[in-house]
Amino acid sequence: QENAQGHDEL
Amino acid sequence: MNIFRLVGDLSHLLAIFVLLLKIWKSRSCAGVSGKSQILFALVFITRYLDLFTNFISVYNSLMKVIFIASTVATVYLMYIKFKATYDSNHDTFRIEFLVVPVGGLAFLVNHDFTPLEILWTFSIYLESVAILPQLFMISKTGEAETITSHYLFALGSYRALYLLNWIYRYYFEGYFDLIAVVAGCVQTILYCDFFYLYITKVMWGKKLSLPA
Repeated sequence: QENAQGHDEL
Repeated sequence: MNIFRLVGDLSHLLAIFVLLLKIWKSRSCAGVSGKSQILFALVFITRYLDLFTNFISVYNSLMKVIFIASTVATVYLMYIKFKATYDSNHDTFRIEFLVVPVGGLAFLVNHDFTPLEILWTFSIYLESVAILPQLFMISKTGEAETITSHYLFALGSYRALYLLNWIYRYYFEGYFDLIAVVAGCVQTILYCDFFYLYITKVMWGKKLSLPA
Protein backbone atom coordinates (compact mmCIF):
# COMPACT_ATOMS: atom_id res chain seq x y z
CA GLN A 1 0.00 0.00 0.00
CA GLU A 2 1.02 3.55 -0.45
CA ASN A 3 2.79 5.13 2.49
CA ALA A 4 3.01 8.90 2.68
CA GLN A 5 5.98 9.13 0.37
CA GLY A 6 4.72 6.87 -2.41
CA HIS A 7 6.53 3.64 -3.19
CA ASP A 8 9.82 3.32 -1.34
CA GLU A 9 11.06 0.19 -3.14
CA LEU A 10 12.94 0.03 -6.44
CA MET B 1 15.91 -1.36 4.15
CA ASN B 2 16.75 -4.98 4.99
CA ILE B 3 19.36 -7.49 3.89
CA PHE B 4 16.99 -9.29 1.52
CA ARG B 5 16.09 -6.12 -0.34
CA LEU B 6 19.70 -4.88 -0.41
CA VAL B 7 21.06 -8.18 -1.75
CA GLY B 8 18.11 -8.28 -4.14
CA ASP B 9 18.89 -4.83 -5.52
CA LEU B 10 22.58 -5.70 -5.84
CA SER B 11 21.69 -8.94 -7.61
CA HIS B 12 19.52 -6.93 -9.97
CA LEU B 13 22.35 -4.46 -10.57
CA LEU B 14 24.77 -7.35 -11.14
CA ALA B 15 22.45 -8.95 -13.70
CA ILE B 16 22.11 -5.74 -15.68
CA PHE B 17 25.87 -5.14 -15.73
CA VAL B 18 26.73 -8.76 -16.53
CA LEU B 19 24.54 -8.47 -19.61
CA LEU B 20 25.84 -5.01 -20.54
CA LEU B 21 29.45 -6.21 -20.23
CA LYS B 22 28.76 -9.41 -22.17
CA ILE B 23 27.39 -7.40 -25.08
CA TRP B 24 30.09 -4.73 -24.84
CA LYS B 25 33.07 -7.12 -24.48
CA SER B 26 31.94 -9.70 -27.04
CA ARG B 27 30.53 -6.94 -29.27
CA SER B 28 27.64 -9.27 -29.85
CA CYS B 29 24.11 -9.69 -28.53
CA ALA B 30 23.65 -13.22 -29.82
CA GLY B 31 21.25 -15.20 -27.67
CA VAL B 32 19.88 -12.09 -25.97
CA SER B 33 16.28 -11.04 -26.47
CA GLY B 34 16.09 -7.38 -27.46
CA LYS B 35 12.36 -7.49 -26.82
CA SER B 36 12.85 -8.34 -23.17
CA GLN B 37 15.33 -5.50 -22.88
CA ILE B 38 12.82 -3.10 -24.40
CA LEU B 39 10.24 -4.29 -21.89
CA PHE B 40 12.70 -3.79 -19.01
CA ALA B 41 13.44 -0.26 -20.22
CA LEU B 42 9.68 0.37 -20.28
CA VAL B 43 9.37 -1.11 -16.78
CA PHE B 44 11.98 1.26 -15.33
CA ILE B 45 10.79 4.36 -17.20
CA THR B 46 7.16 3.89 -16.11
CA ARG B 47 8.13 2.96 -12.55
CA TYR B 48 10.66 5.72 -11.87
CA LEU B 49 8.70 8.70 -13.15
CA ASP B 50 8.65 9.87 -9.53
CA LEU B 51 12.44 10.19 -9.66
CA PHE B 52 12.29 13.99 -9.47
CA THR B 53 9.05 14.45 -7.58
CA ASN B 54 9.47 11.97 -4.74
CA PHE B 55 12.85 11.81 -3.01
CA ILE B 56 13.20 8.68 -0.85
CA SER B 57 16.98 8.46 -0.32
CA VAL B 58 20.23 8.97 -2.17
CA TYR B 59 20.47 5.21 -2.62
CA ASN B 60 16.95 5.03 -4.09
CA SER B 61 17.48 7.90 -6.52
CA LEU B 62 20.94 6.73 -7.53
CA MET B 63 19.77 3.18 -8.24
CA LYS B 64 16.82 4.46 -10.27
CA VAL B 65 19.14 6.51 -12.46
CA ILE B 66 21.56 3.59 -12.86
CA PHE B 67 18.78 1.13 -13.74
CA ILE B 68 17.25 3.41 -16.35
CA ALA B 69 20.59 4.42 -17.88
CA SER B 70 22.06 0.90 -18.03
CA THR B 71 18.93 -0.65 -19.52
CA VAL B 72 18.60 2.10 -22.14
CA ALA B 73 22.29 1.60 -22.92
CA THR B 74 21.68 -2.14 -23.39
CA VAL B 75 18.81 -1.46 -25.78
CA TYR B 76 21.02 1.02 -27.65
CA LEU B 77 23.85 -1.53 -27.97
CA MET B 78 21.45 -4.20 -29.20
CA TYR B 79 19.43 -2.24 -31.70
CA ILE B 80 21.93 0.31 -32.92
CA LYS B 81 25.59 -0.33 -32.21
CA PHE B 82 25.65 -4.12 -32.52
CA LYS B 83 22.47 -4.41 -34.55
CA ALA B 84 24.18 -6.80 -37.01
CA THR B 85 24.57 -9.41 -34.23
CA TYR B 86 20.96 -9.18 -33.07
CA ASP B 87 19.24 -12.52 -33.65
CA SER B 88 15.81 -11.26 -34.76
CA ASN B 89 14.91 -14.65 -36.24
CA HIS B 90 14.76 -16.20 -32.79
CA ASP B 91 13.51 -13.15 -30.90
CA THR B 92 9.96 -13.41 -32.18
CA PHE B 93 7.79 -13.16 -29.06
CA ARG B 94 4.85 -10.83 -29.73
CA ILE B 95 5.36 -8.32 -26.90
CA GLU B 96 2.07 -6.59 -27.74
CA PHE B 97 0.45 -9.71 -26.28
CA LEU B 98 2.10 -8.73 -23.00
CA VAL B 99 1.88 -4.93 -23.02
CA VAL B 100 -1.81 -4.64 -23.94
CA PRO B 101 -3.26 -7.06 -21.33
CA VAL B 102 -0.89 -5.73 -18.67
CA GLY B 103 -1.92 -2.19 -19.54
CA GLY B 104 -5.59 -3.11 -19.25
CA LEU B 105 -5.05 -4.91 -15.94
CA ALA B 106 -3.19 -1.89 -14.53
CA PHE B 107 -6.28 0.20 -15.22
CA LEU B 108 -8.56 -2.30 -13.51
CA VAL B 109 -6.52 -3.43 -10.54
CA ASN B 110 -4.46 -0.77 -8.78
CA HIS B 111 -4.13 0.95 -5.42
CA ASP B 112 -5.05 4.41 -6.62
CA PHE B 113 -6.60 5.57 -9.90
CA THR B 114 -4.03 8.28 -10.60
CA PRO B 115 -1.67 8.45 -13.62
CA LEU B 116 1.50 7.89 -11.58
CA GLU B 117 -0.01 4.98 -9.63
CA ILE B 118 -1.46 3.31 -12.74
CA LEU B 119 1.94 3.59 -14.46
CA TRP B 120 3.62 2.13 -11.36
CA THR B 121 1.11 -0.75 -11.39
CA PHE B 122 1.64 -1.25 -15.14
CA SER B 123 5.38 -1.41 -14.46
CA ILE B 124 4.97 -3.99 -11.71
CA TYR B 125 2.73 -6.22 -13.83
CA LEU B 126 4.94 -5.82 -16.91
CA GLU B 127 8.10 -6.69 -15.02
CA SER B 128 6.57 -10.01 -13.95
CA VAL B 129 6.30 -11.13 -17.59
CA ALA B 130 9.11 -9.11 -19.20
CA ILE B 131 11.49 -12.09 -19.20
CA LEU B 132 9.15 -14.22 -21.33
CA PRO B 133 10.63 -13.16 -24.70
CA GLN B 134 14.09 -14.12 -23.40
CA LEU B 135 12.96 -17.50 -22.06
CA PHE B 136 11.01 -18.08 -25.28
CA MET B 137 14.15 -17.27 -27.34
CA ILE B 138 16.22 -19.74 -25.32
CA SER B 139 13.55 -22.42 -25.84
CA LYS B 140 13.73 -21.74 -29.58
CA THR B 141 17.53 -21.81 -29.84
CA GLY B 142 17.60 -24.71 -27.38
CA GLU B 143 20.57 -23.34 -25.47
CA ALA B 144 22.03 -20.23 -23.81
CA GLU B 145 25.58 -18.96 -23.43
CA THR B 146 26.88 -19.50 -19.92
CA ILE B 147 27.19 -15.75 -19.33
CA THR B 148 23.54 -15.31 -20.38
CA SER B 149 22.48 -17.99 -17.91
CA HIS B 150 24.38 -16.18 -15.13
CA TYR B 151 22.52 -13.02 -16.13
CA LEU B 152 19.19 -14.84 -15.87
CA PHE B 153 20.13 -16.43 -12.54
CA ALA B 154 20.97 -13.05 -10.99
CA LEU B 155 17.86 -11.48 -12.51
CA GLY B 156 15.58 -14.25 -11.27
CA SER B 157 17.19 -14.23 -7.84
CA TYR B 158 16.55 -10.52 -7.33
CA ARG B 159 12.76 -10.86 -7.27
CA ALA B 160 12.95 -14.08 -5.24
CA LEU B 161 14.94 -12.09 -2.66
CA TYR B 162 12.27 -9.40 -2.82
CA LEU B 163 9.71 -12.03 -1.81
CA LEU B 164 11.81 -12.62 1.32
CA ASN B 165 12.01 -8.84 1.78
CA TRP B 166 8.19 -8.63 1.73
CA ILE B 167 7.90 -11.41 4.30
CA TYR B 168 10.41 -9.56 6.49
CA ARG B 169 8.62 -6.23 6.07
CA TYR B 170 5.24 -7.80 6.78
CA TYR B 171 6.38 -9.20 10.11
CA PHE B 172 8.65 -6.38 11.23
CA GLU B 173 7.07 -3.29 9.65
CA GLY B 174 3.51 -4.39 8.94
CA TYR B 175 4.16 -3.42 5.31
CA PHE B 176 2.22 -5.36 2.67
CA ASP B 177 1.57 -4.62 -0.98
CA LEU B 178 -0.60 -7.31 -2.56
CA ILE B 179 0.01 -6.12 -6.14
CA ALA B 180 3.79 -6.24 -5.78
CA VAL B 181 3.70 -9.58 -3.95
CA VAL B 182 1.42 -11.33 -6.45
CA ALA B 183 3.39 -10.00 -9.44
CA GLY B 184 6.64 -10.93 -7.69
CA CYS B 185 5.41 -14.50 -7.19
CA VAL B 186 4.41 -14.81 -10.86
CA GLN B 187 7.77 -13.37 -11.92
CA THR B 188 9.74 -15.78 -9.74
CA ILE B 189 7.66 -18.80 -10.73
CA LEU B 190 8.46 -18.09 -14.40
CA TYR B 191 12.13 -18.65 -13.56
CA CYS B 192 11.65 -21.97 -11.75
CA ASP B 193 12.24 -24.07 -14.85
CA PHE B 194 15.37 -22.08 -15.62
CA PHE B 195 16.57 -22.22 -11.98
CA TYR B 196 16.31 -26.01 -12.13
CA LEU B 197 18.35 -26.18 -15.34
CA TYR B 198 20.86 -23.65 -14.01
CA ILE B 199 21.46 -25.51 -10.74
CA THR B 200 21.59 -28.97 -12.31
CA LYS B 201 23.72 -27.92 -15.29
CA VAL B 202 25.50 -24.60 -15.21
CA MET B 203 26.58 -25.03 -11.57
CA TRP B 204 28.36 -28.23 -12.66
CA GLY B 205 30.19 -26.51 -15.48
CA LYS B 206 27.88 -27.76 -18.19
CA LYS B 207 26.34 -25.56 -20.85
CA LEU B 208 22.69 -24.66 -20.39
CA SER B 209 20.85 -26.61 -23.06
CA LEU B 210 17.16 -27.38 -23.00
CA PRO B 211 16.12 -30.99 -23.58
CA ALA B 212 15.44 -31.11 -27.29
